[in-house]
Parts: sequence; C-alpha cells; structure tokens
Amino acid sequence: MTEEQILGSLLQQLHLGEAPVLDKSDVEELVTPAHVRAQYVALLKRSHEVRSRGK
Amino acid sequence: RFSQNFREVAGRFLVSQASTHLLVFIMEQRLPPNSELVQAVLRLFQEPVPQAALRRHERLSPRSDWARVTVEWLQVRKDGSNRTALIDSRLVSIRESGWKAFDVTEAVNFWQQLSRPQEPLLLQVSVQREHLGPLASSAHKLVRLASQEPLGNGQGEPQLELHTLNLRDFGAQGNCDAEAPVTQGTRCCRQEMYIDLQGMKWAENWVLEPPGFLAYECVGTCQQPPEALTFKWPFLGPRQCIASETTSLPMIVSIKEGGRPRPQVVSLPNMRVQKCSCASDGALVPRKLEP
Repeated sequence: MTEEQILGSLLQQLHLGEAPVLDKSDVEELVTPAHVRAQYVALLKRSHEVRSRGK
Repeated sequence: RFSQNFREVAGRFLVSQASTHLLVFIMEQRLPPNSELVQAVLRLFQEPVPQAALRRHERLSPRSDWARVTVEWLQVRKDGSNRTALIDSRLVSIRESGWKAFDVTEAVNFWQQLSRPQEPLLLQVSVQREHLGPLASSAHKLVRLASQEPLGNGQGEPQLELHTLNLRDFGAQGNCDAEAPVTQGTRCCRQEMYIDLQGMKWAENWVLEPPGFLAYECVGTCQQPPEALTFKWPFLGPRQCIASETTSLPMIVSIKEGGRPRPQVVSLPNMRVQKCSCASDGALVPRKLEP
C-alpha cells in the first residue's frame, strides 16, 4: 500500500481530479455533525464484518 | 497422476435420455482436508460412430460433423427444486472417438460451497446440435458417450480427476511472527503495517478521520507446485503471496462546497488486508454460489 494508491482511491471515490487544498483556518472551527459521525461508525462496524474476496 | 495429490473418482450414469445424461460422483473424502483444488477434469469417452451410420449421415446431412457437448452442475435443493449452472461446453466431431476432457473445476467449487460432503456431485451432460436453424445438422444424434451400458471392466466409464495441493505445504501461514524478521525464506504471512494518514502532506486539513489505520500487508514466499503440474497447466503462473480477502476503509473528509468546508463520509474499497494466501496468476476465481 502506497500513499499514491490511497490518494488515488480517495480521489476516485470523490470524483476529484486532485487533492483539495484547505487551510488550517477552514477546519479549525469545523464540527463533524452527529449523523455524519454515525454513518462513519456504522461503516466502520460493517467493514469488520464484510470481507471481499480478492484476486 | 501428475499432481501431488491425485484422486480419480469413477462416476455412474444415473439417468440417460436421448441427449441428456446425469452423472453422479460420490465425493465423500475425495478432497483431502486443508487442500486447495487446482483443477477438476471430467473425462467422457466418446464411442466411435459405426461406418454405416457415418455414410448415412454424409448422404442425408453433409453440412456438419459437429455436435455440442455441454456440462452443467446440478443442484437439487431441499425443497426438491433444481438449479443448474453452465460449467463447460465444447464441440466434438462425430468422426473422432476417445476421451474428451471438460474443465469442471467450477462445479466442484460449487459443490464445496454447499458444505454437504455426503451429497454427491451431480453433473448434467447434454449433447445438442452445433447450432439451431433450418440448415442445422443432426450430427448430435450420432454422439454416444460411454458407458450408458457398462462394458463390464469399467473401461470408458466417466471419470473425474481431482488435482489438489496440500495447503500445509503450499498455503500461507496466517499472521507473521512479530518476533521473527521477514527474510527471503519466510513463508507467506500477513504482517502488520500502520498507515499514518496524519503524516501525509496531501491529507492535511481535509482528511479528518481516521488519523491512521492498520492496513496489513502480505509478505514472504510460496512453495511452488511440482514441475509436472506447471507443465500440465502452463497458463498458471507461479504461486504468489497475495491479499485474498480485504475490507474497506471508511473515512471522514472535508470538501469545500459553496466556499464552506463540509464533512462527509467516504468508503475506500480493499484498503485493509484480512487474509493472505498463496495463489497462481491465471487460476480460477470461484464464483460465489447464490443462496
């Protein structure tokens, strides 16, 4: 697993051409809404249960 | 004969209609535990067509000497209903006779997925016209597969060859020993590998969760099969230590929308290795049997 692979997969999922550049000031005050966090936790739990078969 | 663990299973014709045959193979204890099926080959003996029948065919239907032989896996469900899956299909000439080989690895994979070793493997073999239409040949009527009437000495009976590799020698070993360094001689195993997202410049200020994750990696080498096996199936590449099961990685990222950053969840597939295995490039990836 390389940095490039992780970035490539992330950009592909987000349909972005390049990594967005955000300033520190953009995220300093940012609060993750509860429903977003709940969705993240649910996916995290699910990823421990579901395995995909590779090549 | 050319595989390390070679099993040959004799089958029986259970039902034979004009063009469909049902083959039954008792499979119990045929596949050794902790073994990997490399290939299963069904061998059917095509009997020679009598010369008189061939001459009659030439007169009446000179267009084609070919017929299609199709092998399907048959499952009889508990409720009595049937389902079939196409396994292999090939053309045979009525002018040839002898053993015909079909790759039925997938059928044995399906049978294994049922996890009911006491149930036999059922293969449905049908002989059909090469193609349909007004000019279609009736050559298929001349194809006879032995031994609808056993010859007495078992000659010509359908055979199932099972070629397996012992995973104790040819498989991976699970997680690596954290105490032992990985060397060239290390057997294929899963090694911990932490990916530090916080330390990656491109992730700064927009990848919010997780700060990092345990991705694991597959390291080490795999024992290679005997030369005879690689000669028999040259399409199989060397066995390599690969990630055979993976899971996704959810993330929270911040994307600017309308000039304001907005956190959102995204899931990256195949980011974490769950299992490492030894596998050959070119080997069949078994289809998952639908319930």
